[in-house]
Amino acid sequence: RKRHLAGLVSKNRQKREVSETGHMAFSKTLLRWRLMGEGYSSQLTVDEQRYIFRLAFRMWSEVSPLDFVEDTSSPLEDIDIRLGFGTGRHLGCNQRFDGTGREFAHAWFLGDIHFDDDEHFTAPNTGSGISLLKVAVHEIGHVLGLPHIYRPGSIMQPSYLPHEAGFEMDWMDRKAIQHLYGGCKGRFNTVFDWIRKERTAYGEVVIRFNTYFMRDDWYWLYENRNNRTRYGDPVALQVGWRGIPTGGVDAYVHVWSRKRDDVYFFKGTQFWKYNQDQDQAFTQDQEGRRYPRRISEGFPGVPSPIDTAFYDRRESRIYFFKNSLVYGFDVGANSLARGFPKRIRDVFPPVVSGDHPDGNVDAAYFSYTHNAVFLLKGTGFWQVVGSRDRWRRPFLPRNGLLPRKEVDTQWFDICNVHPAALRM
Amino acid sequence: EKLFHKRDHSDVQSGSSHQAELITDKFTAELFLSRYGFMKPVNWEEIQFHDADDADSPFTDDYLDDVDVRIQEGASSQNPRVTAQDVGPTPAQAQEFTSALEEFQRVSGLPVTGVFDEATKTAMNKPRCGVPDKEVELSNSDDSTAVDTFNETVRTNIGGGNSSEGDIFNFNTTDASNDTNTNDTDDFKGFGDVINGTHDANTDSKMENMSVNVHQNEPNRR
Repeated sequence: RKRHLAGLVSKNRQKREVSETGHMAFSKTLLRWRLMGEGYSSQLTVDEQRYIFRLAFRMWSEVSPLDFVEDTSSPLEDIDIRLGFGTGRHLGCNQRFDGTGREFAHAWFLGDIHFDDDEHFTAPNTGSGISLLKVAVHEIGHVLGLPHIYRPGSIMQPSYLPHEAGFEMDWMDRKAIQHLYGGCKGRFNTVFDWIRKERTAYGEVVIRFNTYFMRDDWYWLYENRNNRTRYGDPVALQVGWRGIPTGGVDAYVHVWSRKRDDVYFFKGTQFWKYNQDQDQAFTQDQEGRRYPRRISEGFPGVPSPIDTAFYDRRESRIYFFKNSLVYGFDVGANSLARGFPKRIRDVFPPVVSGDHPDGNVDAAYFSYTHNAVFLLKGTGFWQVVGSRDRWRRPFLPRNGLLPRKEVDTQWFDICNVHPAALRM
Repeated sequence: EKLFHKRDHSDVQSGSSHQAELITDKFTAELFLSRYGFMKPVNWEEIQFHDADDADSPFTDDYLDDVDVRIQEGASSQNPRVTAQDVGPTPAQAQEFTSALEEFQRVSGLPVTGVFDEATKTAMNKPRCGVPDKEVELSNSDDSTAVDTFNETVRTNIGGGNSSEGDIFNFNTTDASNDTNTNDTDDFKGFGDVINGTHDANTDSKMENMSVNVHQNEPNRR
């Protein structure tokens, strides 16, 4: 038995390394976990236990570059994190549980998490007992390398606090895990602010917006006031945006003027018009046009596929980006504006020489929060100089691009989860 | 099966033997603080055994009258031969306990009094994670097992002559390789630090190996 255990140690040892911060951490981003068959709880169904653990792992995945997948078939030595319930002497562990009260669980550096089945573990939102979800999130934090944190509100507090409705990981906990594993980075297909018009109780029309980031087949709602994504995101694209193509889109454009209020999604050589009232893509609009339509039909002179696009309300133009060129499209004239296409560098010159995306922009995004346009490429972005910037610094070129910054320094914690976790 | 009678299992019972031992006094509080890293565990390398004929020995116990340091961990409150209360803390140890208590009070958001008061007792008895709050420092480790149990070999001088072959220091013991050790009285449920020592009087050397099983569950230690 000791030789077998020693063998497990040697196979697992290379998975950990000292991260750049000097702390121990997993050296890979996809971690496999399993609820051990000999360690089921007697208090919840197996399916409940597995669901809670899936959710716990997903919560960490939502705030870190780590992905977790439940693996019930691989050899045990390939499992990174093993979970189980036990009482007293349990699961070959050298640390006894103490019975009902005080210690409810512990975690070992090789990835084992043990829960004291003498405690009254309950499912989330039950209101009584000890939330298994909360304990699991805490112990997973230890496995990932976090120590106890004494800050009120931290999930890594050593003492258990009774059920809080919908507990989540706050800013400091997120930064703690990102200190070990880094932030979440990646390219986006498109970013946009979705406009909604609502009427107050007094009949007044107010404009509300929400920010969305899209990547491949999923999307996030970004809460600007909270500097994070919505809890529980990402969501599968088809859930929130019915009728738009799978695999992601190239661009989103909202043509919003006195006369028009149209939303378009672009992918490949086609585009879709979105029915804001019905919350799904049109198959046929009020004018009788069927969708998807060819870009060349709806926007003559614009090539396809495009890299990205955005609508400039100041000039009533849609700027389409493709490679190193930008195509200014006059929506009123329904044709390319005079002089286009032009080089992106000429329309959006660099403020600092050499600091420019050049071409192949991933997303062009007008933000109502910042009242500015951003060009995103890779993991970085450039902010377009606005009128307020030029009022303060008149030497800035019109539509100039300010120096590059990392996306995750402006929009935080937009993290992938494993595809298996997309549908809980 | 845990006994219950109601349909919704709301009256499920735990056996009284499965209740965690409460922190009720300074001794159990000290064990708590040691377990979770607020105090250093007993460093067995500091144990000095002197000749049993030493008339200055304060101990009267036959087995332990050659031990001149207070045994903190692993001693059983039911052991008639030795208890921590029998020997009392040294001033340094009392200060260490006070400092550890203050640290615990500080991180727990309690008034930092250095006194084992009711609020501190309540806080210690709250449900908590079994991972220590602070690293437990040890001199060396042998991580040949997958559960992070390591044996620390402590070399001590043992006075010869008065010990018999096979004498076992009478502490609670658990053997890491034997999960069903009946000697484990487990008086400190969940605390687990134990020693297991034997003395072989036939050896010429006055050096004695004491194997000490100390476990820690710091997830960031290899």
